[in-house]
Amino acid sequence: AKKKIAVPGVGEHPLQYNYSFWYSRRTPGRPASTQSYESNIRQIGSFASVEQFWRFYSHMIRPGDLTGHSDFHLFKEGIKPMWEDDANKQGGKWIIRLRKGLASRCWENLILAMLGEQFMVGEEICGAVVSVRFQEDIISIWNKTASDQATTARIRDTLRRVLNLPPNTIMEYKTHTDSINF
Amino acid sequence: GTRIIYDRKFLLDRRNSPIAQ
Repeated sequence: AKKKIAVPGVGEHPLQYNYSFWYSRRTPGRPASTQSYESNIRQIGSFASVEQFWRFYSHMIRPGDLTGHSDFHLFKEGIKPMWEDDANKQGGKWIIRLRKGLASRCWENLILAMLGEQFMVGEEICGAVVSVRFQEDIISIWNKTASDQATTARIRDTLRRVLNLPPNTIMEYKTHTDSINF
Repeated sequence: GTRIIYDRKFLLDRRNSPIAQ
């Protein structure tokens, strides 16, 4: 069923873009094929204003409290959090691996920067993901054009600033075509 | 056009505004 497009309520503070939250969890023992990925991902809902964002976010479990192999995705409304989406096909992502205990704070700082348009890269941002794993957690931010080095450099520099990470934190850029081939 | 830019503090301050409850 087609989801209703979100609109800001009266007196609320509109965002530059509407966004949708998604949640996915890997079923143990299943291969990670495209089909099973798509069937394991659920849209939580969409929002158009700062206040609507908080209404969702305040009721969501913090990434650091998730167990098992799970992900939260926050993407612009209309973009699926998948490589195959037209907005992502030519794109890539910055990946930051986090030791356990940092995911909740880093995820919040990352999505607040995205919602508040702190990256200053025009239409380039597609969405962000936090992936909870056994040994470590991973946050990533996806953009449309992997070949645009000025954009990817600006995203990296903004990430460093808004996440306030230790200077030795490793940041890795991966194009989605690399991920597909891998 | 004009972009709608919010800093972290502005967003956090809206968290407990009556309209968000």
